[in-house]
Amino acid sequence: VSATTPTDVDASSFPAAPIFLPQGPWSQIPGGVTAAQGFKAAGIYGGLRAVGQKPDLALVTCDVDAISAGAFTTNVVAAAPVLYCKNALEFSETARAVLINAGQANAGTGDAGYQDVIECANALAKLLKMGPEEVLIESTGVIGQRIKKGALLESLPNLVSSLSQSTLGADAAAVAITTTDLVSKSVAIETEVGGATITVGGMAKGSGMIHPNMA
Amino acid sequence: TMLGVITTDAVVASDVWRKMVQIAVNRSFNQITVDGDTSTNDTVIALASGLSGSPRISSLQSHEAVELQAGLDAVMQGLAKSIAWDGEGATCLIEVSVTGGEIEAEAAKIARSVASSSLVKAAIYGRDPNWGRIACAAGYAGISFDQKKLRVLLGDILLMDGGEPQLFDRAAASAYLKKSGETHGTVDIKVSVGDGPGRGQAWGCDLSYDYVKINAEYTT
Repeated sequence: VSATTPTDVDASSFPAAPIFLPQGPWSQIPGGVTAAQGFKAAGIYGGLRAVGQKPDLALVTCDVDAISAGAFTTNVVAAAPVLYCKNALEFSETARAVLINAGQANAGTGDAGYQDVIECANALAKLLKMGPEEVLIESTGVIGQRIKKGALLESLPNLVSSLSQSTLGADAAAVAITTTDLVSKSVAIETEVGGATITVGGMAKGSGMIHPNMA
Repeated sequence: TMLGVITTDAVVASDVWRKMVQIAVNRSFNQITVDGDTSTNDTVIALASGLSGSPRISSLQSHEAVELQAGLDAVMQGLAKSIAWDGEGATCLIEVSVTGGEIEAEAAKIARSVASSSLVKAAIYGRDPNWGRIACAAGYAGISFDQKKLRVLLGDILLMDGGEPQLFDRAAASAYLKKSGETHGTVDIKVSVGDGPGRGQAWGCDLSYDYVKINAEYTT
């Protein structure tokens, strides 16, 4: 029996969604969130999911202070990471990391859940040698359950050492944020702004409880 | 729940970036639906490193801002459509395009109303070209329009025009839906509500028995 230690499972073994990009003056390129200059990503199995060993912990980092923006659910029963990120964006115009866990939504978890977010942000900030306000957090999974904080904190060193600016890093992160999704969702494009070439990339998850009204 | 992380190396001022991201979210993620349930956790985080060295964007009206907005809209729409394509139990993606509205926001609201309709979603799963349900969902969107100008196409098949049902090849329309379901393709619903400049799109998926099965078993 192999020890189920947190590992970075090969993301290419999980199917990816077809991406239907609208027509425009851009070209699709590989790489998702790591395609743009300065970004790295990782996705590992941290023992957070209820079942299975699919990656469940993702991290996206930027080498420099990145200008940050966010859109958040307008559901008044808002999860702790939503409240935390809204405060962080009020406090700072920049950010340098996004930590994402799949398995527990950390919603309906009260002050204890909010404290969990702060502890995770502080622990990651220390490892990345940045201020905790530069770390943003997203969670998805079962409502009412707090994050498996012990397993998450133990996985952070392995997550940070798995960071990569390659497409593999982006693909692993896109798999790690999924819950009931059958496929991962990741895309990047190259286009021109003012005659200079820029890149926009992204990843997303979602399959059920989907009717976003974000502001 | 939907989560998103968007990254770019464009050079953009904070206040402009935050407005651009909300505009793109409104044209993408806020226009998808699978089950009508708005999650407690929906979040999109967008980061701009500025490492491309492109001209700095400090006004939403600048030409560079328009170029970056278009690219940002495209990436978010690509991701949003993949979420709807992967809706729980889905056999096909539904793309609803509305034209003829007074303004973009009104057309977008009508589009999302049609994409959200359980009766429209179930009809598409049943491969039923049910124009009445599409017209009904457009009508209760909360946007006023002259019903005599309502026009509905399913793919290239004209189902309604001038607010009235048209004779159409029902077998062909049903076959179009059946093929989309078998290939996990896209069902195009085009709705025109008048002569205005407003146009908008929304994306959803059909409603299958599996959606109930998945959610009857998955507790939260």
